[in-house]
Amino acid sequence: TGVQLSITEFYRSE
Amino acid sequence: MLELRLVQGSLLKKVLEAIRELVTDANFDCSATGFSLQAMDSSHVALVALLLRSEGFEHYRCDRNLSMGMNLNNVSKMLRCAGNNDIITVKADDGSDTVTFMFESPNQDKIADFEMKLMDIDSEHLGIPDAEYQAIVRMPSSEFARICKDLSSIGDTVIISVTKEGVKFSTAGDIGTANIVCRQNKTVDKPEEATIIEMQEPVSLTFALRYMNSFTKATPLSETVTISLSSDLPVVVEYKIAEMGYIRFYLAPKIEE
Repeated sequence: TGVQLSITEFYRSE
Repeated sequence: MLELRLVQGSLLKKVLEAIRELVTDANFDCSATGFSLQAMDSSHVALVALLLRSEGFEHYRCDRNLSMGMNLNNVSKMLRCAGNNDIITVKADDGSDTVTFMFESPNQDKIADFEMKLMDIDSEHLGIPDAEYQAIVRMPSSEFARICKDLSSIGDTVIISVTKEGVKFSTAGDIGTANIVCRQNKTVDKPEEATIIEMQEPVSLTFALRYMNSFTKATPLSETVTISLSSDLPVVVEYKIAEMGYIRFYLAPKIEE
């Protein structure tokens, strides 16, 4: 049910 | 040279139990600020950020910034050998490929040294900017754990909706559906039993219950949990660690196909 987004779609590598 | 002495050693044991299900290997970073960790689960859906501030340790010596790669199951094996009332000291020499955990019983009649091999971990460090959240819910951590456990026996995902009425946790599965509404409740005997909802605007997001349940392993660390929600951000589930810092779990939402 639904598509699981990834954390890396929200936060960038430092 | 690194030497961190934590009188309340049980805190470190609880921290490991809180994160080891989510993350297998991680770098523990030591700096003048404190002892910290940031790691994602293997599928990069969830992230854990831990901070134990230097002021919270009885003794904190960190001559230079140090990153120590550890297998969390192995750390947990070591820390389970410490008594709940033991004082724990973490020691490492510069350039060493081992870390030593020292356990002292409260009356100093038993002292144990456990040396563990470090490992090289190539991990990504993400920048997490401060954000304004549409809704922030603070509630008893045991209540949140109970809700996640109960809902996961019905469905795989939870919809968390915050409105003026309160916070609603909903799920659906093959056998049926479930909705649990918690209303704001400030009139309780103890502040830690309160449910407090700060809402800028209504928000509703869907998350995998498997991860939420894993976050609730941090329940023994804090009597309350704070859930911060915004429609364009991962949810933040935060457990404050008294006097020392926090453990924050970030979970990316699920969206409609």
